Amino acid sequence: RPFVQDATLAGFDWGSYLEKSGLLAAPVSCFRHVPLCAQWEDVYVGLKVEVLNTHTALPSKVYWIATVVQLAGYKALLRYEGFEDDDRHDLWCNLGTADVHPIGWCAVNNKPLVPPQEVHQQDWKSYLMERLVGAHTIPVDFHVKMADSLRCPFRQGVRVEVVDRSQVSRTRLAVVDTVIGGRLRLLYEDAGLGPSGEVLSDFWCHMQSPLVHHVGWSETVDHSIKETDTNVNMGSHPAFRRVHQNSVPDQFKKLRTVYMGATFFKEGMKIEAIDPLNLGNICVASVRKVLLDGYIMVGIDGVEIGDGSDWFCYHASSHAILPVGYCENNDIPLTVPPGYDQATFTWPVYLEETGAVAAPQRLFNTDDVGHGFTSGMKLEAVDLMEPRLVCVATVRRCVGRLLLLHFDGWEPEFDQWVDCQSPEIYPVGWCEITGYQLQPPIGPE
Amino acid sequence: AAESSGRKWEQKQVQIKTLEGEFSVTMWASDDKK
Repeated sequence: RPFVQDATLAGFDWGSYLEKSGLLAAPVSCFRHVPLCAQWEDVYVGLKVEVLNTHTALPSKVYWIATVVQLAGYKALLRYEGFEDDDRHDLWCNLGTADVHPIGWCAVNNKPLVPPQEVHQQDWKSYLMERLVGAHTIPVDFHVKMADSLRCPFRQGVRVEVVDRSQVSRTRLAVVDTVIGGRLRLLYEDAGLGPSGEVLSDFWCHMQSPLVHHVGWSETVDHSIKETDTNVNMGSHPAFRRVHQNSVPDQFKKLRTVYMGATFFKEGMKIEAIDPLNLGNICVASVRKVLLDGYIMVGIDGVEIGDGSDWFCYHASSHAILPVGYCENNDIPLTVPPGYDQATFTWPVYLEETGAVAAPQRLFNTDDVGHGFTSGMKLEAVDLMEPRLVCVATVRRCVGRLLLLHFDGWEPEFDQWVDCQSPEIYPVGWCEITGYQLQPPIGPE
Repeated sequence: AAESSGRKWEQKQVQIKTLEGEFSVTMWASDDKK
């Protein structure tokens, strides 16, 4: 990516962006790993809230009652009571931020409700009684739940094993430097420091990412790990000054248990797999090595260097490995090995030519989980090739549990396939809640 | 009370305090099931 921007500074506003595009945002309930996912079915159009009144000349902060007229991720389009059908003063507000409260909050906190100066009503009591009696408001513990779900078991100084971005077939020891909304900035222990003390190589991922593991994981599953170069001194960086604490298995998401008996994946079996270095491509691939605990190393056919350094580790339950024929069955272009023509490639011929067998279909996790995403929905998504960036994105296709994400304003070659339960996708408004920088769309809207 | 997963909706009296005075209304509010 040629440049990095801050959506807020760039003047990007989700509300007006959605209104212009006429598209919907994916609901919070689609994202199981995000704050308030479980509570979101109690949030819907018609709810009443107390919200900061921006239509007043009063010098102090005052509030007024509003109704949710539209939802977009964490964002709600609100209409102040009294405006009736007049939508000219509607405002987009993030329900996860502090200035939206359940009805009754102002009275408890001794803050008077003051109507917008544009609305005139003879008898506010009767009017509000009529509007509020029998209506619903947001849960009393809404913000408490939000704060609870933003707690993270990781803090600066915790050591982990994470994929080595310079050689994806191995892991590397890293230390947590920053945590924002469950996303970890990890500093490789021997990355080295630049002239200004900056770390020369880091990695961002969500704490539930399949790329990050507890210390000792690599040895446990027989995965290659880079030996830390002890000649590199990182001691002057804040993340390395304190005593480090090794992460433990309980701090990580448990993966689905897979049975690794005689019928498990075997070396040489052919599969289709998302290319870890070109995430918009699903390629002809091979199982290169079977590790322990359900993990396998996968190579992309025809483009491997030959020394195994470009193999990638996937768990057998991963969405990123697919049975032979998956692309054809789902009308997805299969990326074939160099020398083959996509139009004439067939699996039976290829298997015969390579003397290989296809991995049995039952070994794959292709459960239909009923995720709720549909094409056209907007969201905030990590660019997995530059994982510090969370970008404005659109679901371009849904195929089973896979989503093809398009980054708004970018060429389709940047599109990426992700699992519907990936921890690297977030509802509209997530960056605003967590304080993470959002990358706006590039180019003219 | 009307129930949704993990939570329940209950009718509650909530206070409204405007510049003209204070009054209470009955609304639906949800809370964790205990």
